[in-house]
Amino acid sequence: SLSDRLQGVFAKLRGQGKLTEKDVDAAMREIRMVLLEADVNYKVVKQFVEHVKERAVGEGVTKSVTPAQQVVKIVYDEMVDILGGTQQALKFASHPPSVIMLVGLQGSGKTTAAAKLAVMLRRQGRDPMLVAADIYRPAAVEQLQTLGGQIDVPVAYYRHKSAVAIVEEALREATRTGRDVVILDTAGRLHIDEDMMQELVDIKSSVPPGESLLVVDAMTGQDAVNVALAFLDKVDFDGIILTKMDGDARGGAALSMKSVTGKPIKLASVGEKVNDLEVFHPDRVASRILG
Amino acid sequence: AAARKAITPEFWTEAEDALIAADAGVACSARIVENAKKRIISEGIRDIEGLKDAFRREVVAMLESFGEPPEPPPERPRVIFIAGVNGVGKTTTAAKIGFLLKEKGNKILFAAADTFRAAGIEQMEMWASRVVAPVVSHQAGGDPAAVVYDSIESAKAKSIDTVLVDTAGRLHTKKNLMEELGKMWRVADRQLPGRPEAILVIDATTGQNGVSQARIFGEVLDVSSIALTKMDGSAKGGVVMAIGMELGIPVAYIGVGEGISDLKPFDPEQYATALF
Ligand SMILES: Nc1nc2c(ncn2[C@@H]2O[C@H](COP(=O)(O)OP(=O)(O)OP(=O)(O)O)[C@@H](O)[C@H]2O)c(=O)[nH]1
Ligand SMILES: Nc1nc2c(ncn2[C@@H]2O[C@H](COP(=O)(O)OP(=O)(O)OP(=O)(O)O)[C@@H](O)[C@H]2O)c(=O)[nH]1
Ligand SMILES: [Mg+2]
Ligand SMILES: [Mg+2]
Repeated sequence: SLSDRLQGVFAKLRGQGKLTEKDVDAAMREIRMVLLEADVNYKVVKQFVEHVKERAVGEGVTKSVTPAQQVVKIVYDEMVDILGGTQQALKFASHPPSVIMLVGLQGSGKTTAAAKLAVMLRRQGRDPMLVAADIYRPAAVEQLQTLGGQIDVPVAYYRHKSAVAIVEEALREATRTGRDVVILDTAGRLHIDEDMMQELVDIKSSVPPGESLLVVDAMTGQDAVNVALAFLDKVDFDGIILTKMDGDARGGAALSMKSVTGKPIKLASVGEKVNDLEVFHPDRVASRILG
Repeated sequence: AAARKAITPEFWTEAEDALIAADAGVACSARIVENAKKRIISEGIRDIEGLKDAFRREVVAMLESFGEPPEPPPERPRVIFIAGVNGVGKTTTAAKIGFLLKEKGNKILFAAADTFRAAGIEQMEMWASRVVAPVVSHQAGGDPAAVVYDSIESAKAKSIDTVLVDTAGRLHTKKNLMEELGKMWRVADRQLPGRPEAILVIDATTGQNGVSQARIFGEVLDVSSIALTKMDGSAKGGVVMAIGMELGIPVAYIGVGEGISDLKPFDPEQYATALF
């Protein structure tokens, strides 16, 4: 763990009054390695370490905690600060139906997250509808329809229509049947696929979502920054859902994305079942990243 | 004199950053930089093109050090498990490999052994009809080991060359799911004249968790090679170098899209060129 690694670095420190720059540099090298091993983007690591160094140099070495513990606390607090501190609640329209749109790379967990959101929102007293707007992947519509059937939530889908047309028609149906929240499941796509990114822009301009969520796999490595910035720039999103948090991926992508986009991680998916969706806990993820 | 200036301390940092940015990981990036440094010094390379080329050659050398995927067993049918964590591209890759083998004259059969995920079976069935190959499937929720068993019996009856087993996505941290996979493997092993094989599917966007995935999947299956998917994105899939360095598993295929023919045999030279 970071604590252990820093204890080693500071082992030679003996009763000196302050942490010198040289002491801190050694610690920063360890911190950089830990963060890179945890998949935090290397540019984000650079900034983060510089920031932590500023706070650590000149820190008085107190008797009650070891220098290592002091530095770990600075790192942990800094990380919780970055990961948290922003609005995590989902945004709903003043006049129903509200629209929530899920976007992201292939296989990140959008379709499953759509069903989970429906369950969560219904538990909060809302009346959700799911929209199957992935017209490309084999059996994608069947997947959402099967999930909808399991949780007793209607799934809107219309054969031979474009994704935009499906969403438009679904919104009309939601209004007609008094649904108060519509959850759009979109096809997985590459942030560098211009046509597919344009499809999201077209959907948004036709049916503006009150909430757009970028769904990202917790095991994503360095590329998380490129993906988040591209989706932010071309489509815009309000928050992130981090999936597959029930694995042992350290989750450094969370720090990277929050750091460069400022967008909050609102939810964490923690399993394959429809109930496995929870609020994002910055403190737990900070501990996990630090190992 | 200008050429001499190419080798600055920044040069080594930037080269290492490029490898880290590719998800090669701290240890593997350091190793490649170390090897490249030796080569650059011993060969007296000074120009920027020569420096880049030295790095490319070290990446190729590292990838080639993981060896070639083993020769397939001579007995028929072959059974290849397509395994890996959730959402990485197993079902799509199974279809692509089936298509590739069929183009080469193999008689193939798909086993729709993801009986767990919603529409897992339907997805494999749709792909099988696109490949134009038979598929063995049971009811959703059924025992996946039974699907494996039936598919091998069917393969023997139909003189099939290769059975491709699509398995459910599973996190390597889930002990019961890994045991289920181990059971499927043992069923196949008992039923076959030869040994089953396994391809581990790794998503190119994956960070260092890929190493744990390979390690744990390698404990229940004999993983002969990796299929690295989604290389048509911006991620470089460098975790396969960290995996190779630790476990010696080579990459056999790369996935470059969502279509049936978007699969290429892995080429270390092409990979290294794309990196630098
Ligand atoms: N263990 C675990 N698996 C998850 C989680 N979320 C999704 N999955 C699984 O990840 C795989 C992919 O999920 P999907 O919902 O199909 O992903 P997707 O983003 O809709 O995929 P595309 O539509 O192809 O882009 C499935 O096997 C899901 O069951 C999670 O939080 N934990
Ligand atoms: N761009 C791109 N997408 C891919 C590639 N391989 C698979 N995909 C997409 O990734 C998503 C997931 O693919 P699947 O084949 O369902 O993945 P899986 O591993 O079988 O998923 P689970 O069974 O749910 O664990 C789909 O949207 C595929 O089209 C690839 O090489 N490039
Ligand atoms: Mg989907
Ligand atoms: Mg699958």
